[in-house]
Parts: sequence; structure tokens; C-alpha cells
Amino acid sequence: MELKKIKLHGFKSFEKQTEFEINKGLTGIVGPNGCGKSNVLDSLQWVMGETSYKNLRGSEMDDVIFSGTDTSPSRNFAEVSVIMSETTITSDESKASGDEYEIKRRIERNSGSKYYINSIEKRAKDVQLFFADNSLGPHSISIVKQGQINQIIESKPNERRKILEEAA
Amino acid sequence: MELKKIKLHGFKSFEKQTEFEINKGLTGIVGPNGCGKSNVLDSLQWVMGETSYKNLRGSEMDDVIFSGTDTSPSRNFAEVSVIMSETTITSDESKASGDEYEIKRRIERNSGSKYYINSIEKRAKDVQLFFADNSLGPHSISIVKQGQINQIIESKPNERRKILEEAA
Amino acid sequence: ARERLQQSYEKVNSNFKHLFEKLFDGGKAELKLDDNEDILNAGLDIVAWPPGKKPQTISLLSGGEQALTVIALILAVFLENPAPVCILDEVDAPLDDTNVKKFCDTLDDLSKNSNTKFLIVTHHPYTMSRMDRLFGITMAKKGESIMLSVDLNQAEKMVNEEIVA
Amino acid sequence: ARERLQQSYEKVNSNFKHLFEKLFDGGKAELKLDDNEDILNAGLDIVAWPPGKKPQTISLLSGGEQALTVIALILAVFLENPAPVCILDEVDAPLDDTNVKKFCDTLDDLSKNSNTKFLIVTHHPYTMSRMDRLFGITMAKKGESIMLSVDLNQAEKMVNEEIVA
Ligand SMILES: Nc1ncnc2c1ncn2[C@@H]1O[C@H](COP(=O)(O)OP(=O)(O)OP(=O)(O)O)[C@@H](O)[C@H]1O
Ligand SMILES: Nc1ncnc2c1ncn2[C@@H]1O[C@H](COP(=O)(O)OP(=O)(O)OP(=O)(O)O)[C@@H](O)[C@H]1O
Ligand SMILES: [Mg+2]
Ligand SMILES: [Mg+2]
Repeated sequence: MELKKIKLHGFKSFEKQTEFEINKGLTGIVGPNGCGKSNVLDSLQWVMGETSYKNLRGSEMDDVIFSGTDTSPSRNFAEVSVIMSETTITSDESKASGDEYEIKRRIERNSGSKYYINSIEKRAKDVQLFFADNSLGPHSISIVKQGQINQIIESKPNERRKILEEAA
Repeated sequence: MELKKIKLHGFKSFEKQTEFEINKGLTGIVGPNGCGKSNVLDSLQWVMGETSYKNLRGSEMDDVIFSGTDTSPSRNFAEVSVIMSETTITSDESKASGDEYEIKRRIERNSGSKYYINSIEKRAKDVQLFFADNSLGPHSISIVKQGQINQIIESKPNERRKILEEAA
Repeated sequence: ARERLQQSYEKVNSNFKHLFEKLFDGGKAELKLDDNEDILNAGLDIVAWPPGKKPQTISLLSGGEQALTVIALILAVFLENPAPVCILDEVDAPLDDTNVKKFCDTLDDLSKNSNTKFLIVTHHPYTMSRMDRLFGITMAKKGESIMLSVDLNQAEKMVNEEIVA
Repeated sequence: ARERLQQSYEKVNSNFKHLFEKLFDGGKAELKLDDNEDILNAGLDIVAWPPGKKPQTISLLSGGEQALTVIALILAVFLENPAPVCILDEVDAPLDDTNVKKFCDTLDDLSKNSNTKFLIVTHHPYTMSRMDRLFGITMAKKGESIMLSVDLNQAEKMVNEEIVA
């Protein structure tokens, strides 16, 4: 399974629709303080089914919706999609394109989140299972957030053991 | 009052006697990870009367004594001195040299710390008062340790208020 | 469940020892469960001795040494269940130039030996120079993020302008 | 004691607002005591709006914005009772190049307007270039720290060698 694309629309500081095409190897995300880099990581964590607004630096889940600036009004919804694709390697070592999955989460102000897989509405649980089957998830070790290294250093040994349970 | 010099001998990774002459303006302390930069700051905090080994990243106070390496044996004592000097500005705007104070703390393995001001043994309390009179001390805002900024960000509002008490 | 945790501990420990030695160019480290009986409730300790130093618990290491050790741990766990993507947010912040280079060498290795795509948020010019491509994010209009995809030659020019600015 | 805390709150708040505006080149911030009656037990909140953004509690800001805001707070408190020395250990780690420059400009101001000597531990080449002198610390023999006093031209050469290494 590959992660091919991330699309943000109205998520935190990404007021306009923004697409990130993810290619092989090492991709750097750079820019000044406060420009939105960690927000992109939050969007992935969110679409994978994060349920706690605290884990997204907010004081309620609606805080992920673009809240406006001096010059732009706030929005009423936010959407994040990820495109995953299953690639089969054929016997002659060439790649055969496989199934594509678009997982989308949409939140509307004051009315909660809805989840979709290939445009069909699903429950949060279905989406969480889909990602878990691919070793992904909002608290998977595959997303290391800013400050998480310090948190691991300072955590009590019993807390730290839970990292191993992730691998089990 | 000025801080003129810091001397370390056997303190943490500074096995040999090392002197830092502190001049006016901005002095950078640089070097690779683990070379001893934060240890220099620990030495200042220690000579100013730090009583808790936890605040010095140890599991007992003897942990500040050079503990040896593959090739050097451990030591049995550690000493840190700071030289402070009181400079009077005379009426013609020239500086008259004033009194100099050498504050020293020495620890011997398994037998605790002794404090000296100008070679006369003093109690820990005398040294703590001396520094407090100069807005200094092991927990003064004038020493910002590695990770302390994160700690202030993550602290509960009631904890954070204590920073103000420092200024009062 | 106990057996699964024991197995995952042994595999992660073996990955961890190997990654630590690569990142520190020597030295040794290991993960210890402090309760060999009831491992489901045990604490996980990290003991490390960077090259030439004595074994110490992670709390006695320097800021950069701690970060590099935890990076080894995180990647060790990741390798047990590699996901299609691995995302690291500013983990190189406390590293000196030598360790940033070792960190990038390790990412190169992992990337070449797997299908995992890496997303690396960084402020470090050296890390940027080791990426295959960069997404530059800016706020052209205050408070609104926009993305520019940057090829590497353009990036170098951008970084030099930032340093000069 | 209540009066002294109230006074120190007001003075620190005034320093803080001023330092924040300098470090952020605009924007606004303030310290709030959440209990105006019993200030000896009140919590200290920090509300900040970087230029162009809406007011937010410090926890909603980015990593670098949080660090810069807390640097403003620390210096604001320091200015109320300036000590002969002010020591900062790697506070510039999460800052981008523009903010590192503003941080150094602020240190320059404080240094010129007071007798305080600053000791700044850093890995950032730009910060190093703004220092009056550098103490280079290395471990010539593994595990033992030694100090070399470095003048600035030598430092630049050292930094470039590190980047190339
Ligand atoms: N709902 C929202 N609407 C508009 N802006 C938001 C919203 N949530 C967060 N932001 C803004 O996004 C910015 C934080 O972005 P982010 O944390 O991604 O920065 P960053 O690029 O990671 O910076 P750093 O390098 O400092 O870590 C903050 O300035 C915050 O004001
Ligand atoms: N009592 C001791 N005897 C010998 N070495 C010690 C002692 N206490 C600490 N050390 C060593 O000092 C080193 C830590 O030094 P320090 O924290 O000053 O590093 P640093 O230069 O600040 O690094 P960084 O840039 O990573 O923050 C550790 O490697 C540790 O092993
Ligand atoms: Mg960030
Ligand atoms: Mg340090």
C-alpha cells in the first residue's frame, strides 16, 4: 500500500484547497515558524481518526476549521483526504496498478465529523481499521510530532513501554 | 557586581582544571552534542547552591564528580569557583576596581559539599544569600536550561505564575 | 499477549542496538524491561554508552545525545511494522552538524531498503540538502498557508537568501 | 505580598508586550492572571496574536512561535531584576532564520543597554556569527571536556569545516 496524495481544504491555516503529491524517497517540508508545516501533520493524524482535540492542539474539535484572519472570514467546514493505492508487483517485476482508496474526513461547525471511503460514508471505526491494517493510525509511531522526542525522554518507564506495544 | 571568571575542576566531564574568563557583551558557547556545554551551566547552578541532584540530571549529588572514562579513572572530588567583582564607578566616570569575591564549592565523594567565600568556609545559606543579593541563584530566571522553554509552555498556569514571583 | 510483547521487545531491542551504533558511529545501547516477571506492566529503560563514555541511563545524556538515542528507538519500533509513510517533525533540532549528517545517512538507508516514503519537517539547511524534493510552505497572505513545490536547486537559493535576510 | 506580585505582574507585562512586538516585528501579546481576586494563587496565561493572526492561547501557536513568546516572557522577567549574567541554553533551536536574527538583535539591544554579560549556548551558525567571542568546547579525549577560546574569524572557518565534514 502506498500513500500517494494528501488534500487539505479549510483545515487549520490551509484556507484554500491544497494538494501534496507524495513521491518516493525523502520529502522535506520547510518554511518559516508558524507557516503551517505541523498543521499538515495534524491533518494526517486527523483524517486517520484522531478523536481528541487536545492531541491536535485545540480546545474543541471545531478548532481544526480555518478560523479566519484579519482579512479572511472563518469557514464553516474543513476536509482532509488521503489517496492510498494498492500496487501489485507482477511476476515480471513491473508494477500493476491496483485499487485506489480515497479516505476523507469532513467536519462542519457545531455538527461533528463524517468519514468517507471512495465517497461512501463510513463510520469512524471503519476508517481507523483501514489505517490500522496498514500500520498507520493517529497514534502510530509513524507520525512523530514536534516535541514527541522530549516527551519520550521525560516519560515514566511504564509509559515508555507502550511504544513496544505499538510494535507488537 | 560583575561575574568575571568560572573555574571547573573535576566537575562532570571537566576532569582537568578549566577556566572561563567572562568578558562584556555576548559570549557564545559552542561544540558538538555531548561535549560539555550544558555541564558548564550546571556548574554555575551548582556553585550557587543547588541542593537537588535531580535538577543537575543526576541520581545522587556525587554524580557531579568526574566519573571516569574508558581511559581515565574517576576522581574523588569536584570544585567549582566563580569570581565576582564589585566595581565602583567614580565621579569622573572611570571605573575603580572594587572588592573581589571568590565563591567556591567543593564536594568529596561520600562526604558532601563545603562552601568557601574568599577561602573562608561558609554555610550553604551564606552563599545562597550572597547570590540572591545579586539577583542570582540556582533557580533564578537568569539561567535558562536546555528544555526549560518547553517546560514553561507545558506548565500549568499556577506553576507558570511562579516566574512572576521571581521578579517580585 | 505476554509472549507477543516479549518477542516485540527482543526484535525492537536488536534493531535499536544496530541503529544506535550507526547513529553514534560506535558506542553501545540497549533497552531494558525493569520487571522480567510481569512484562505487561514493566517499565522500559534505555541504557546507553556513547563512544568512550560510561553506561548511563538516558536522563544523564546530553540533549542531543538523548534525541539521537530516541530517534534510534523510534526507527527501531517502526521497522517492526513499517507503514507506507514515516513522518518526522523537526527531530533534528537539537543535533549538531555531525549528527544531522548521520541522521540523514540513516534515512537514506531506510529509504533505499524499503517502500516507505519519508516526510521530514526541518529548519536545518543540511537536512534540506539531503532530501529528494522539498515542499516549501509560506503564508503569502498573513494567516493563510500556501504550498510551493521546490526542486533542490531552487531550495539552495532560497536557503541562502534566508541566511542573508 | 499581594501588592508586590501585582506590581511585578504589571511591570513584567509591560516589558513582555514590548519585547514580543520587537521579536515578532508586530503582533500583540499579553499576560493574564486568571484570578483577579486571589492573585497569589492565580494562574498565569499567555495570550498572543502574531502579526495577522487571531488572538490565541499559547498552546495553539506553532513550536517556534511558542519558543519566541516564552523568550519574550523570560527576558521580560529578567529585566525587572537584571543579574550580572544571563545564560541561555539552546533557546534558538526551534527558530527559523528570520526569528534567530530577531533574537540576536534583541540580545544586542539588551547587552548595549545594561551591564549584563550574556552566555549563549547554541548550535546555530547565525547566532555564532553575532557573538562577540566564542568558547568552543570539545572532547579531545573521549569523555573529557576541554575548552578552546575562539575568535570569530577562526569560528567561521570551524563552522564551515563542520558543514563540509
Ligand atoms: N483553525 C485555524 N485557523 C487558522 N489558523 C490556524 C488554525 N489553527 C492553527 N492555526 C495557525 O497555524 C499556525 C501554526 O502552524 P504550524 O504549527 O503548522 O506551524 P509550523 O510551520 O509547524 O511552525 P514551527 O516551525 O514554528 O513549528 C499558528 O500560527 C496558528 O495560528
Ligand atoms: N560525572 C560525570 N563524569 C563524566 N562525564 C559526565 C559526568 N556527568 C555527565 N557527563 C557527560 O557529559 C556529557 C553531557 O554533557 P552536556 O550535557 O554538557 O553536553 P552538551 O554539550 O550540552 O550537548 P548537547 O549539545 O547535546 O546539549 C554526557 O555525555 C555525559 O556522559
Ligand atoms: Mg511545527
Ligand atoms: Mg546541552
